[in-house]
Amino acid sequence: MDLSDFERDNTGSCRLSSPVPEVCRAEDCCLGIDEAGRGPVLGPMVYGICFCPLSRLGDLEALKVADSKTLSEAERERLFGKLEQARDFVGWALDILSPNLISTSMQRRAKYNLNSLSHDTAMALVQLALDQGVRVTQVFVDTVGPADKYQQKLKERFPEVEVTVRPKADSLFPVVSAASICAKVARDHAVKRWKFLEDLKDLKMDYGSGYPNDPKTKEWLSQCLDPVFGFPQFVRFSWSTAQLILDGRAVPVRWEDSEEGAGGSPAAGRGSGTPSLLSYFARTQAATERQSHRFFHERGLETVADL
Amino acid sequence: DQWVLVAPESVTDLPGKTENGPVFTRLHNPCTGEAALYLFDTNAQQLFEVKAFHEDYHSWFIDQTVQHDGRLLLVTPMDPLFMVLYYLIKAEKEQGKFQPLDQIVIDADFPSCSMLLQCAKLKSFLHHVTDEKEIGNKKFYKYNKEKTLKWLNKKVDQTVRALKIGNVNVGPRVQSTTFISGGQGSDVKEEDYIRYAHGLISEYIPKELSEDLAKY
Amino acid sequence: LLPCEIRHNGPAAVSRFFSPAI
Repeated sequence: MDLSDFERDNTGSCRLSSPVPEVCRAEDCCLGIDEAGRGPVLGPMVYGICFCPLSRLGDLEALKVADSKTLSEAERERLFGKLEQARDFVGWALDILSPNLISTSMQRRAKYNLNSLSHDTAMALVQLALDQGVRVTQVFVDTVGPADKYQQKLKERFPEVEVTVRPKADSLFPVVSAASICAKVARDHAVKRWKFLEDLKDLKMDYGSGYPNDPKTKEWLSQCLDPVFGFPQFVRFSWSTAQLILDGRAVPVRWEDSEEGAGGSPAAGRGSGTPSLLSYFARTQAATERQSHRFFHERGLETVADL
Repeated sequence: DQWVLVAPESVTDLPGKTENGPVFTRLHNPCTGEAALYLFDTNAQQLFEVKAFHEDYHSWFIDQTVQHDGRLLLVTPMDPLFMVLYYLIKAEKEQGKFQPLDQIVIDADFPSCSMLLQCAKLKSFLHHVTDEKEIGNKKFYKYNKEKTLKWLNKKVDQTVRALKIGNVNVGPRVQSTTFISGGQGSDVKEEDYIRYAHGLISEYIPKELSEDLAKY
Repeated sequence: LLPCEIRHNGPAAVSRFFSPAI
């Protein structure tokens, strides 16, 4: 799996895909979607799809791409190798979403939450397969948020496709298990080969599992914290684990859309309320304050009384 | 402590050795009556007003430091006659007689106002706003309202010219200063320029004088 | 000039996290 593009620039997203087997263009196919790295506070989240002709599902099952959660990293690598060897009838594609992209999406003014990001990424991968000529007739995917809403969304987007949204889909449907393998292997590689843009000096890379409830991960977060800049971009700033540490130990930072009256949220935090439209037009002025000539206040210029 | 400031290079010119470098000082703002910050250059040859570009939610990175105060200070030359005018008017109200300048420009709240008298050309321009008498080698001054209004009128005319050259929006429409339109629009009249310029000049003179200037 | 208010005066590891770009 060649992640060199993402290794070079791990600030955005990166798409990878296998060549499309000819048989997937000629026959009806089923497609599975799964994700890797949803829960951790560190590293990217990866969405993966895997597809094969309906007629070859038995062959896919024979590869024994079981529930990937029970497998070790080495076992996942081995299974991915098997999928690669089955390239005459199995195709895959991945979207790697960097922690920076996740953080900025969740924290920008028009909030783009993780579920929406997940849905859109999944749908974009299905569309990619269709655009590449894969004859997708069935899609299987695990639930992300309310199952019925996700199913409806997918059905509206792909009316010609039979969509099945089911909890634990990776243990029910081999094509989802296969997608899970691809996604997890990609995340494993991305994390292992992560290039920190920041100069972290002597910081040890012993961050544990990367999950928020791992004490080693929390300790590492505390150690790598910069009071002004927060964390390296390896960290998902939008995770409450990260925000709590910033709350306690970073300097207060206020943005234009910070919550009204708040003392100031830390580097990562922003208010969630929608600001009044009026707030964009006028700065509040004390009743006794004399307003200067429009030349000055239109340009944001004011008299200085003190340095 | 540090601030970010844009000023003409001449502010920090040091001709020869001198201990009288540029000085920030608080003076009486002739319009508001409150303290405001001004700058005298080396040897107080020139007066500058200090304004700040100030929007909410800004800070600075300066090299390897962070500065909370996100203002950008701007220093621009200012005619010291505006500052002296306040004291001339005050002296006229209180005494109504000819006095030496160093007895007119006195302020217990702002003792550095005496530095205004060092400004180059101040004395040669005082006649625009005063009547003068010379007794022996000493000059005596008295505020002249009519002369002052004539001088201020010239200031307004100069300001109108500058507004036109600078294509400043003086019309009634509210428009973003970063919006570049083809022109002022057909609804802008000469009166709008004069009204705008009067308003700008009024930022530098007492309210009563501004009202008189408006009538003039 | 930053688009946020940082309530602190003091050292900041600017060059560790930012590189200038034109």
